[in-house]
Amino acid sequence: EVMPTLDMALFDWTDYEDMKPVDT
Amino acid sequence: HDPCYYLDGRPRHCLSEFINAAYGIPANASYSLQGPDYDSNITTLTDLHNPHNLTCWMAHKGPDAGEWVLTLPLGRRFEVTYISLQFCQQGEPSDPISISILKSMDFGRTWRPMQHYSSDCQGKFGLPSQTVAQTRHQETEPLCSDPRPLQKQRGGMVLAFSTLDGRPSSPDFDHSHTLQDWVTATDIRVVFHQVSIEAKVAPPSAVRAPLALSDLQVGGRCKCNGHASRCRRDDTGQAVCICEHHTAGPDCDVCEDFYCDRPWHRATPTHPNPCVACECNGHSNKCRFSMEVFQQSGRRSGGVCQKCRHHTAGRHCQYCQNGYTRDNSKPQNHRKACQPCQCHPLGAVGRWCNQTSGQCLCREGVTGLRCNRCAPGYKQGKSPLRPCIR
Repeated sequence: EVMPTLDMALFDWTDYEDMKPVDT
Repeated sequence: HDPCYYLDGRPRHCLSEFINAAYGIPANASYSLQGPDYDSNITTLTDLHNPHNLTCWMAHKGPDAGEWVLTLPLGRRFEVTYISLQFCQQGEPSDPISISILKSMDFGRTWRPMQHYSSDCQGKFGLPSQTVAQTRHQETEPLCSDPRPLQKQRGGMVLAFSTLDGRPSSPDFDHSHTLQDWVTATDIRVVFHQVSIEAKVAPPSAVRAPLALSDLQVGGRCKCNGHASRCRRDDTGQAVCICEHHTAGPDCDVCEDFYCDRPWHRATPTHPNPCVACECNGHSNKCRFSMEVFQQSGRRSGGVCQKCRHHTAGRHCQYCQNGYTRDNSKPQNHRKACQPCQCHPLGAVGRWCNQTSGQCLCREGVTGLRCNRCAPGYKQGKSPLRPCIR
């Protein structure tokens, strides 16, 4: 089974803006 | 064809030309009976010797008293094979001759005798008269011998000193560090000693034959340690070895930059001992020699590459730096052989990966070479702190 890659857009960045990669 | 290499390119022991190292070099003379008196730049002793048109040189104050000294700065290290003195007189001199030949290895700072000549070796130099060194320990000590009978040549008499004659190790010269050292000189000095009292009171009927020199030769080779077949005068007039085998230095006595994987060695007929390049896989052009590494490798390789480029590291630039992994689709010497790890910013702990496999260190529930997928039994969550949840 090929697992889907982590989708950065699905993360809730509300409390983690400082962790958010620049290109997402 | 370069004598320092076989036709197939393998290195071989080579020798610089045998030359008269004294040719064209002005000699200095000093006379020291009543304080030093100098003549410098005497060129007639070392010019082209023409037996039909001799120029005879003797000290200003007369040859039969006091001590006069001729010094010949060769300008570089030579391996001297012989030193010959050509005198102007045709017959044996009536006065006793006492001559010493000395050498300097440090451009005239210190001197050591190589040979004494006297008809009274014991009285003049405290040495027995002998022409052969009795032991290997004695072979780098000056011997004393009677110069007579002098060899007669057209134009005068010749006194020739051969540096290796009578030295037990001379057949094994290429492997004898002692003898190689013995024949090495930067300067040659010839001292004509004061004649004995007995000679001075010799009956006036004796025919006085003033000691006069017409030629001084120093036969030898530039000291290139078996790594050059040519020795040329540079712009300043100094003779320099044209070094081969990736050696460098005025005597080819060090390894060229980057060719320091093994310690420098003199070439011998059986072992040319070329300097060997460091193996840096094309990622560096600087390296240093480490004796410790050399010993640990079984005396095979001691080069340590420095300033590895293209994100490589290690003694041979054979690894990838932290944060980079080997791209096995490219050869090791490719400038892009190491590529960034590309670890997922959330799925991986840090940006470091295994340098050979590229595997990043994944968080719990995360999998994949780049830690960019959720492991079986996990799904993507919303929290960037726990990217995959059960």
